[in-house]
Amino acid sequence: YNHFPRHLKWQNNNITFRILNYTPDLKKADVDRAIRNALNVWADVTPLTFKKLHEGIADIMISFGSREHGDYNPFDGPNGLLAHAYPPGAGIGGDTHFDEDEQWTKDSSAYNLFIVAAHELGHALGMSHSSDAGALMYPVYSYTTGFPLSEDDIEGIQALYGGKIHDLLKPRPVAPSKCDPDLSFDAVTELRGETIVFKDSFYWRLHPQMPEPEQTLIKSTWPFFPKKVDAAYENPEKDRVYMFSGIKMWALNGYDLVDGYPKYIHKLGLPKSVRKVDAAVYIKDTGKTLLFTDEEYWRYAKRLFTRTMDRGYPRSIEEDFPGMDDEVDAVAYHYGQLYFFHEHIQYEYSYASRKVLRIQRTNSILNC
Amino acid sequence: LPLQSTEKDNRLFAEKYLHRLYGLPAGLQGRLQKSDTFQTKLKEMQKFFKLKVTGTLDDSTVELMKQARCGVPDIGE
Repeated sequence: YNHFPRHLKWQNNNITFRILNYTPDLKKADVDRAIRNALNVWADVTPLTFKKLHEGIADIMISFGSREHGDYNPFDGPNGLLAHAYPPGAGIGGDTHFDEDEQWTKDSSAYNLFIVAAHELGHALGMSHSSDAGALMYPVYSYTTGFPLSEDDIEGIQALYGGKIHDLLKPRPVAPSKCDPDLSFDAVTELRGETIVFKDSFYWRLHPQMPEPEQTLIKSTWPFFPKKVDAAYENPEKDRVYMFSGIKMWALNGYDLVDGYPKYIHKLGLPKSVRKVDAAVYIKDTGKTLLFTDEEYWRYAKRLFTRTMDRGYPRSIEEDFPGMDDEVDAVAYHYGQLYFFHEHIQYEYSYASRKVLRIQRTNSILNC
Repeated sequence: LPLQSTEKDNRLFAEKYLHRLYGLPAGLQGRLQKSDTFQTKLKEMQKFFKLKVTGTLDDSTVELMKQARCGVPDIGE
Protein backbone atom coordinates (compact mmCIF):
# COMPACT_ATOMS: atom_id res chain seq x y z
CA TYR A 1 0.00 0.00 0.00
CA ASN A 2 1.02 3.67 -0.22
CA HIS A 3 -0.08 6.85 1.52
CA PHE A 4 0.03 10.32 0.03
CA PRO A 5 3.15 12.37 0.77
CA ARG A 6 3.21 13.54 4.43
CA HIS A 7 0.70 10.78 5.23
CA LEU A 8 -2.22 13.18 4.84
CA LYS A 9 -5.20 12.09 6.99
CA TRP A 10 -8.31 13.55 8.67
CA GLN A 11 -7.51 14.87 12.13
CA ASN A 12 -10.76 13.66 13.61
CA ASN A 13 -12.47 10.35 13.06
CA ASN A 14 -15.99 11.67 12.55
CA ILE A 15 -16.11 12.60 8.90
CA THR A 16 -18.96 14.22 6.99
CA PHE A 17 -19.92 13.62 3.36
CA ARG A 18 -22.48 15.05 0.96
CA ILE A 19 -23.70 13.81 -2.44
CA LEU A 20 -24.09 16.93 -4.60
CA ASN A 21 -25.68 15.35 -7.68
CA TYR A 22 -26.65 11.96 -9.12
CA THR A 23 -25.91 9.96 -12.27
CA PRO A 24 -28.95 9.18 -14.47
CA ASP A 25 -27.53 5.66 -14.94
CA LEU A 26 -28.86 4.48 -11.57
CA LYS A 27 -31.79 5.13 -9.24
CA LYS A 28 -31.00 7.73 -6.57
CA ALA A 29 -31.45 5.07 -3.90
CA ASP A 30 -28.88 2.84 -5.67
CA VAL A 31 -26.33 5.65 -5.69
CA ASP A 32 -27.00 6.41 -2.01
CA ARG A 33 -26.58 2.71 -1.16
CA ALA A 34 -23.38 2.32 -3.22
CA ILE A 35 -21.77 5.32 -1.53
CA ARG A 36 -22.91 4.29 1.97
CA ASN A 37 -21.67 0.70 1.42
CA ALA A 38 -18.36 2.02 0.09
CA LEU A 39 -17.89 4.15 3.22
CA ASN A 40 -18.86 1.21 5.43
CA VAL A 41 -16.04 -0.84 3.91
CA TRP A 42 -13.53 1.57 5.48
CA ALA A 43 -15.60 2.08 8.64
CA ASP A 44 -15.55 -1.70 9.20
CA VAL A 45 -11.78 -1.75 9.72
CA THR A 46 -11.15 1.64 11.39
CA PRO A 47 -12.68 3.85 14.14
CA LEU A 48 -13.91 6.23 11.40
CA THR A 49 -17.59 7.27 11.25
CA PHE A 50 -19.33 8.95 8.29
CA LYS A 51 -22.23 11.37 8.70
CA LYS A 52 -24.30 12.39 5.66
CA LEU A 53 -25.06 16.11 5.17
CA HIS A 54 -27.79 17.38 2.83
CA GLU A 55 -26.59 21.00 2.69
CA GLY A 56 -23.49 23.09 3.41
CA ILE A 57 -19.88 22.03 3.18
CA ALA A 58 -18.93 18.47 4.08
CA ASP A 59 -15.42 17.03 4.38
CA ILE A 60 -16.06 14.75 1.40
CA MET A 61 -18.14 16.38 -1.37
CA ILE A 62 -19.21 13.74 -3.92
CA SER A 63 -20.30 14.62 -7.46
CA PHE A 64 -20.66 13.37 -11.03
CA GLY A 65 -19.25 15.43 -13.87
CA SER A 66 -17.74 15.02 -17.33
CA ARG A 67 -14.70 16.43 -19.15
CA GLU A 68 -13.67 19.73 -17.42
CA HIS A 69 -15.83 19.76 -14.30
CA GLY A 70 -14.39 22.62 -12.26
CA ASP A 71 -11.10 21.37 -10.82
CA TYR A 72 -8.82 21.79 -13.88
CA ASN A 73 -8.45 18.00 -13.85
CA PRO A 74 -10.72 17.03 -16.76
CA PHE A 75 -12.11 13.57 -17.38
CA ASP A 76 -11.56 11.89 -20.73
CA GLY A 77 -14.92 10.56 -21.90
CA PRO A 78 -16.00 6.89 -21.76
CA ASN A 79 -13.48 4.38 -20.26
CA GLY A 80 -9.91 5.47 -19.52
CA LEU A 81 -10.12 7.56 -16.33
CA LEU A 82 -13.26 6.59 -14.39
CA ALA A 83 -13.04 8.87 -11.34
CA HIS A 84 -10.63 10.66 -9.03
CA ALA A 85 -10.52 11.95 -5.46
CA TYR A 86 -8.39 14.34 -3.44
CA PRO A 87 -6.43 13.46 -0.28
CA PRO A 88 -7.72 14.64 3.12
CA GLY A 89 -7.59 18.42 3.66
CA ALA A 90 -9.57 21.67 3.59
CA GLY A 91 -11.41 22.90 0.50
CA ILE A 92 -11.19 20.38 -2.33
CA GLY A 93 -9.45 17.94 0.04
CA GLY A 94 -11.41 14.68 0.26
CA ASP A 95 -13.69 15.62 -2.63
CA THR A 96 -14.59 12.70 -4.90
CA HIS A 97 -15.61 13.03 -8.56
CA PHE A 98 -17.05 10.37 -10.87
CA ASP A 99 -16.92 10.65 -14.67
CA GLU A 100 -20.53 10.96 -15.88
CA ASP A 101 -19.43 9.74 -19.33
CA GLU A 102 -18.99 6.26 -17.85
CA GLN A 103 -21.82 3.73 -17.59
CA TRP A 104 -22.40 3.29 -13.83
CA THR A 105 -23.99 0.02 -12.70
CA LYS A 106 -24.68 -1.97 -9.55
CA ASP A 107 -23.55 -5.26 -11.08
CA SER A 108 -20.70 -6.44 -13.32
CA SER A 109 -22.25 -5.30 -16.62
CA ALA A 110 -20.26 -2.03 -16.71
CA TYR A 111 -18.42 0.02 -14.08
CA ASN A 112 -19.70 -0.98 -10.67
CA LEU A 113 -20.25 2.24 -8.69
CA PHE A 114 -19.74 0.58 -5.30
CA ILE A 115 -16.31 -0.75 -6.25
CA VAL A 116 -15.10 2.49 -7.82
CA ALA A 117 -16.48 4.51 -4.90
CA ALA A 118 -14.77 2.27 -2.33
CA HIS A 119 -11.48 2.84 -4.19
CA GLU A 120 -11.93 6.62 -4.56
CA LEU A 121 -13.05 7.06 -0.94
CA GLY A 122 -9.85 5.25 0.01
CA HIS A 123 -8.05 8.21 -1.59
CA ALA A 124 -10.35 10.66 0.21
CA LEU A 125 -9.18 9.06 3.48
CA GLY A 126 -5.47 9.19 2.64
CA MET A 127 -4.70 6.00 0.71
CA SER A 128 -2.66 6.35 -2.46
CA HIS A 129 -2.32 3.56 -5.08
CA SER A 130 -1.10 0.07 -4.29
CA SER A 131 0.96 -1.98 -6.77
CA ASP A 132 -0.62 -5.20 -5.46
CA ALA A 133 -3.02 -6.38 -8.17
CA GLY A 134 -5.21 -7.95 -5.48
CA ALA A 135 -5.67 -4.70 -3.57
CA LEU A 136 -8.72 -2.45 -3.87
CA MET A 137 -6.29 0.49 -4.14
CA TYR A 138 -4.69 -0.98 -7.29
CA PRO A 139 -5.17 1.71 -9.95
CA VAL A 140 -6.75 -0.50 -12.65
CA TYR A 141 -10.51 -1.27 -12.36
CA SER A 142 -11.52 -4.88 -11.76
CA TYR A 143 -14.92 -6.26 -10.76
CA THR A 144 -15.09 -8.41 -7.67
CA THR A 145 -17.71 -9.67 -5.24
CA GLY A 146 -17.42 -10.05 -1.48
CA PHE A 147 -15.49 -7.80 0.89
CA PRO A 148 -13.30 -5.64 -1.38
CA LEU A 149 -10.39 -4.79 0.95
CA SER A 150 -7.26 -6.94 0.86
CA GLU A 151 -4.82 -7.36 3.74
CA ASP A 152 -2.70 -4.73 2.00
CA ASP A 153 -5.55 -2.18 2.02
CA ILE A 154 -6.42 -2.90 5.65
CA GLU A 155 -2.82 -2.53 6.80
CA GLY A 156 -2.57 0.77 4.93
CA ILE A 157 -5.69 2.41 6.34
CA GLN A 158 -5.00 1.13 9.86
CA ALA A 159 -1.49 2.64 9.67
CA LEU A 160 -3.29 6.00 9.37
CA TYR A 161 -6.25 5.60 11.74
CA GLY A 162 -5.63 2.48 13.79
CA GLY A 163 -8.31 -0.06 13.58
CA LYS A 164 -10.56 -2.90 14.50
CA ILE A 165 -10.82 -6.10 12.60
CA HIS A 166 -14.07 -8.02 12.45
CA ASP A 167 -13.20 -11.69 12.43
CA LEU A 168 -16.18 -12.21 10.09
CA LEU A 169 -14.49 -10.06 7.41
CA LYS A 170 -12.44 -12.13 5.02
CA PRO A 171 -9.96 -9.70 3.39
CA ARG A 172 -9.61 -9.98 -0.38
CA PRO A 173 -6.76 -12.32 -1.29
CA VAL A 174 -3.29 -11.04 -1.99
CA ALA A 175 -2.32 -11.70 -5.62
CA PRO A 176 0.10 -14.65 -6.05
CA SER A 177 3.57 -13.63 -7.18
CA LYS A 178 4.49 -15.15 -10.54
CA CYS A 179 8.18 -15.52 -9.71
CA ASP A 180 7.72 -17.17 -6.33
CA PRO A 181 10.07 -20.19 -6.74
CA ASP A 182 7.56 -22.46 -4.99
CA LEU A 183 4.65 -21.32 -7.16
CA SER A 184 2.31 -24.13 -8.20
CA PHE A 185 -0.62 -23.85 -10.62
CA ASP A 186 -4.27 -24.73 -10.05
CA ALA A 187 -5.07 -25.14 -13.74
CA VAL A 188 -3.82 -24.28 -17.24
CA THR A 189 -5.76 -24.05 -20.49
CA GLU A 190 -5.53 -22.58 -23.95
CA LEU A 191 -8.17 -20.04 -24.89
CA ARG A 192 -8.33 -18.95 -28.53
CA GLY A 193 -4.57 -18.81 -28.94
CA GLU A 194 -3.73 -17.52 -25.48
CA THR A 195 -2.62 -19.54 -22.46
CA ILE A 196 -4.58 -19.02 -19.23
CA VAL A 197 -2.91 -20.02 -15.94
CA PHE A 198 -5.12 -20.16 -12.85
CA LYS A 199 -3.82 -19.67 -9.31
CA ASP A 200 -6.00 -18.97 -6.25
CA SER A 201 -8.58 -16.27 -7.17
CA PHE A 202 -6.42 -14.91 -10.02
CA TYR A 203 -5.35 -15.92 -13.49
CA TRP A 204 -2.47 -14.94 -15.73
CA ARG A 205 -3.08 -14.42 -19.44
CA LEU A 206 -0.15 -15.21 -21.71
CA HIS A 207 -0.28 -13.96 -25.27
CA PRO A 208 2.46 -14.78 -27.81
CA GLN A 209 2.88 -11.07 -28.64
CA MET A 210 2.89 -9.86 -25.02
CA PRO A 211 6.25 -10.33 -23.20
CA GLU A 212 4.60 -9.99 -19.78
CA PRO A 213 1.73 -12.20 -18.49
CA GLU A 214 -1.23 -10.12 -17.36
CA GLN A 215 -2.72 -10.94 -13.93
CA THR A 216 -6.47 -10.49 -13.28
CA LEU A 217 -9.05 -11.59 -10.69
CA ILE A 218 -11.03 -14.58 -12.02
CA LYS A 219 -14.30 -12.96 -10.92
CA SER A 220 -13.44 -9.80 -12.77
CA THR A 221 -13.68 -11.73 -16.06
CA TRP A 222 -16.07 -14.52 -15.12
CA PRO A 223 -18.27 -13.15 -12.30
CA PHE A 224 -20.34 -16.36 -12.31
CA PHE A 225 -17.35 -18.52 -11.54
CA PRO A 226 -16.36 -19.65 -8.01
CA LYS A 227 -13.16 -18.27 -6.50
CA LYS A 228 -10.89 -21.18 -7.43
CA VAL A 229 -10.39 -23.32 -10.56
CA ASP A 230 -9.30 -26.96 -10.15
CA ALA A 231 -8.85 -27.84 -13.83
CA ALA A 232 -9.52 -26.44 -17.29
CA TYR A 233 -9.04 -27.38 -20.93
CA GLU A 234 -9.98 -26.15 -24.39
CA ASN A 235 -11.59 -28.17 -27.17
CA PRO A 236 -10.61 -25.89 -30.07
CA GLU A 237 -12.73 -27.80 -32.58
CA LYS A 238 -15.83 -26.87 -30.59
CA ASP A 239 -14.39 -23.48 -29.52
CA ARG A 240 -15.23 -24.45 -25.96
CA VAL A 241 -13.28 -24.13 -22.72
CA TYR A 242 -14.33 -26.44 -19.90
CA MET A 243 -13.53 -25.36 -16.34
CA PHE A 244 -13.84 -27.53 -13.23
CA SER A 245 -14.30 -26.49 -9.62
CA GLY A 246 -15.25 -29.04 -6.97
CA ILE A 247 -17.97 -31.36 -8.31
CA LYS A 248 -19.14 -28.86 -10.93
CA MET A 249 -18.00 -27.95 -14.40
CA TRP A 250 -18.66 -24.93 -16.61
CA ALA A 251 -18.47 -24.65 -20.39
CA LEU A 252 -17.42 -21.32 -21.88
CA ASN A 253 -17.71 -20.01 -25.37
CA GLY A 254 -14.98 -17.40 -25.20
CA TYR A 255 -15.87 -15.46 -22.08
CA ASP A 256 -19.57 -16.39 -22.05
CA LEU A 257 -21.17 -19.25 -20.14
CA VAL A 258 -22.79 -21.88 -22.36
CA ASP A 259 -26.49 -22.53 -21.66
CA GLY A 260 -27.18 -25.47 -19.38
CA TYR A 261 -23.98 -25.08 -17.39
CA PRO A 262 -22.73 -25.59 -14.70
CA LYS A 263 -23.23 -29.37 -14.70
CA TYR A 264 -22.09 -31.99 -12.21
CA ILE A 265 -18.89 -33.83 -13.13
CA HIS A 266 -20.64 -37.14 -12.36
CA LYS A 267 -22.65 -36.65 -15.55
CA LEU A 268 -19.38 -37.55 -17.27
CA GLY A 269 -19.68 -41.01 -15.78
CA LEU A 270 -17.21 -40.30 -12.97
CA PRO A 271 -18.14 -42.19 -9.75
CA LYS A 272 -19.62 -40.18 -6.86
CA SER A 273 -16.41 -40.86 -4.91
CA VAL A 274 -14.65 -38.36 -7.21
CA ARG A 275 -15.09 -34.93 -5.58
CA LYS A 276 -12.84 -32.88 -7.84
CA VAL A 277 -10.89 -33.02 -11.08
CA ASP A 278 -7.21 -32.10 -10.55
CA ALA A 279 -6.28 -31.51 -14.19
CA ALA A 280 -7.77 -31.89 -17.67
CA VAL A 281 -6.46 -31.78 -21.22
CA TYR A 282 -7.73 -32.35 -24.77
CA ILE A 283 -5.28 -34.20 -27.05
CA LYS A 284 -5.90 -32.64 -30.44
CA ASP A 285 -4.02 -35.36 -32.36
CA THR A 286 -6.19 -38.19 -31.03
CA GLY A 287 -9.42 -36.34 -30.15
CA LYS A 288 -9.20 -37.77 -26.65
CA THR A 289 -9.89 -35.90 -23.38
CA LEU A 290 -7.93 -36.88 -20.24
CA LEU A 291 -9.21 -36.07 -16.73
CA PHE A 292 -6.79 -36.51 -13.82
CA THR A 293 -8.10 -37.21 -10.30
CA ASP A 294 -5.69 -38.08 -7.45
CA GLU A 295 -3.37 -40.88 -8.67
CA GLU A 296 -5.60 -41.94 -11.58
CA TYR A 297 -6.83 -40.61 -14.89
CA TRP A 298 -9.84 -41.17 -17.12
CA ARG A 299 -9.95 -41.02 -20.93
CA TYR A 300 -12.90 -39.98 -23.05
CA ALA A 301 -13.64 -40.27 -26.73
CA LYS A 302 -14.22 -37.13 -28.81
CA ARG A 303 -17.53 -36.04 -27.34
CA LEU A 304 -17.39 -35.66 -23.60
CA PHE A 305 -21.04 -36.09 -22.81
CA THR A 306 -21.67 -39.26 -24.77
CA ARG A 307 -21.01 -40.78 -21.35
CA THR A 308 -18.59 -43.13 -23.09
CA MET A 309 -15.47 -43.24 -21.07
CA ASP A 310 -12.91 -45.38 -22.88
CA ARG A 311 -12.87 -48.98 -21.63
CA GLY A 312 -10.39 -49.97 -18.91
CA TYR A 313 -10.33 -46.57 -17.18
CA PRO A 314 -9.44 -45.18 -14.68
CA ARG A 315 -5.79 -46.11 -15.05
CA SER A 316 -2.78 -45.25 -12.89
CA ILE A 317 -0.92 -42.06 -13.77
CA GLU A 318 2.38 -43.54 -12.58
CA GLU A 319 2.05 -46.60 -14.85
CA ASP A 320 0.98 -44.77 -17.99
CA PHE A 321 3.23 -41.75 -17.64
CA PRO A 322 6.55 -43.19 -16.41
CA GLY A 323 8.99 -40.67 -15.00
CA MET A 324 6.18 -38.42 -13.91
CA ASP A 325 4.89 -37.65 -10.45
CA ASP A 326 1.88 -39.72 -9.45
CA GLU A 327 -0.32 -36.64 -9.09
CA VAL A 328 -0.94 -33.64 -11.34
CA ASP A 329 -1.96 -30.04 -10.55
CA ALA A 330 -2.43 -28.93 -14.15
CA VAL A 331 -1.70 -30.13 -17.68
CA ALA A 332 -1.49 -28.59 -21.16
CA TYR A 333 -0.86 -30.02 -24.64
CA HIS A 334 1.26 -28.29 -27.28
CA TYR A 335 2.61 -29.72 -30.56
CA GLY A 336 2.66 -33.37 -29.48
CA GLN A 337 4.00 -32.72 -25.99
CA LEU A 338 2.11 -32.87 -22.73
CA TYR A 339 3.16 -30.30 -20.09
CA PHE A 340 2.41 -31.63 -16.64
CA PHE A 341 2.60 -29.27 -13.66
CA HIS A 342 2.95 -30.66 -10.16
CA GLU A 343 3.90 -28.34 -7.29
CA HIS A 344 6.83 -26.21 -8.47
CA ILE A 345 7.95 -28.66 -11.20
CA GLN A 346 6.93 -28.71 -14.87
CA TYR A 347 7.42 -31.97 -16.85
CA GLU A 348 7.60 -31.83 -20.64
CA TYR A 349 6.33 -35.27 -21.67
CA SER A 350 6.37 -36.78 -25.17
CA TYR A 351 2.95 -38.34 -25.71
CA ALA A 352 4.28 -40.37 -28.65
CA SER A 353 7.44 -41.82 -27.11
CA ARG A 354 5.94 -41.97 -23.62
CA LYS A 355 8.79 -40.37 -21.77
CA VAL A 356 9.78 -37.20 -19.93
CA LEU A 357 11.85 -34.97 -22.23
CA ARG A 358 12.61 -32.08 -19.91
CA ILE A 359 11.99 -30.81 -16.37
CA GLN A 360 11.69 -27.11 -15.54
CA ARG A 361 10.31 -24.88 -12.84
CA THR A 362 6.54 -24.45 -13.04
CA ASN A 363 6.75 -20.68 -13.43
CA SER A 364 9.23 -20.80 -16.29
CA ILE A 365 6.19 -20.26 -18.57
CA LEU A 366 5.59 -16.95 -16.75
CA ASN A 367 8.99 -15.60 -17.85
CA CYS A 368 10.56 -16.30 -14.46
CA LEU B 1 2.46 4.17 -43.04
CA PRO B 2 -0.31 2.58 -40.82
CA LEU B 3 2.35 1.08 -38.53
CA GLN B 4 3.97 4.45 -38.16
CA SER B 5 0.69 6.21 -37.34
CA THR B 6 -0.19 3.50 -34.80
CA GLU B 7 3.19 3.92 -33.16
CA LYS B 8 2.73 7.67 -33.16
CA ASP B 9 -0.81 7.34 -31.72
CA ASN B 10 0.48 5.03 -28.98
CA ARG B 11 3.29 7.42 -28.21
CA LEU B 12 0.97 10.42 -27.90
CA PHE B 13 -1.48 8.34 -25.83
CA ALA B 14 1.39 7.27 -23.56
CA GLU B 15 2.60 10.84 -23.17
CA LYS B 16 -0.88 11.93 -22.10
CA TYR B 17 -1.10 8.96 -19.67
CA LEU B 18 2.32 9.69 -18.14
CA HIS B 19 1.58 13.40 -17.94
CA ARG B 20 -1.67 12.77 -16.02
CA LEU B 21 -0.44 9.97 -13.78
CA TYR B 22 3.33 10.12 -13.52
CA GLY B 23 4.10 13.83 -13.66
CA LEU B 24 5.63 13.86 -17.14
CA PRO B 25 6.03 17.58 -17.92
CA ALA B 26 3.39 18.79 -20.39
CA GLY B 27 5.11 18.84 -23.80
CA LEU B 28 4.10 21.00 -26.68
CA GLN B 29 0.83 19.56 -27.94
CA GLY B 30 1.48 17.10 -30.75
CA ARG B 31 5.27 17.34 -30.59
CA LEU B 32 7.02 14.32 -29.07
CA GLN B 33 8.62 14.77 -25.66
CA LYS B 34 12.43 14.58 -25.33
CA SER B 35 13.00 10.82 -25.18
CA ASP B 36 15.03 10.61 -21.93
CA THR B 37 12.30 12.35 -19.85
CA PHE B 38 9.66 10.20 -21.46
CA GLN B 39 11.70 7.04 -20.96
CA THR B 40 12.35 7.81 -17.28
CA LYS B 41 8.63 8.21 -16.59
CA LEU B 42 7.78 5.16 -18.65
CA LYS B 43 10.18 3.08 -16.57
CA GLU B 44 8.52 4.41 -13.38
CA MET B 45 5.15 3.22 -14.68
CA GLN B 46 6.51 -0.20 -15.74
CA LYS B 47 8.15 -0.62 -12.34
CA PHE B 48 4.93 0.31 -10.51
CA PHE B 49 2.93 -2.27 -12.46
CA LYS B 50 5.68 -4.93 -12.15
CA LEU B 51 6.10 -5.04 -15.92
CA LYS B 52 9.47 -5.69 -17.51
CA VAL B 53 11.23 -2.31 -17.16
CA THR B 54 12.24 -1.78 -20.79
CA GLY B 55 11.70 1.97 -21.17
CA THR B 56 10.05 1.16 -24.50
CA LEU B 57 6.36 1.15 -25.37
CA ASP B 58 5.95 -2.63 -25.69
CA ASP B 59 2.52 -4.28 -26.16
CA SER B 60 2.09 -5.18 -22.47
CA THR B 61 2.69 -1.59 -21.44
CA VAL B 62 0.33 -0.11 -24.02
CA GLU B 63 -2.30 -2.74 -23.15
CA LEU B 64 -2.12 -1.87 -19.46
CA MET B 65 -2.27 1.87 -20.17
CA LYS B 66 -5.53 1.35 -22.04
CA GLN B 67 -7.29 -0.37 -19.14
CA ALA B 68 -9.99 1.56 -17.30
CA ARG B 69 -8.56 3.00 -14.09
CA CYS B 70 -8.61 5.68 -11.41
CA GLY B 71 -7.50 9.18 -12.39
CA VAL B 72 -5.37 9.78 -9.27
CA PRO B 73 -1.62 9.80 -10.03
CA ASP B 74 0.26 6.61 -9.07
CA ILE B 75 3.13 8.47 -7.48
CA GLY B 76 3.69 11.69 -5.54
CA GLU B 77 1.12 14.43 -4.94
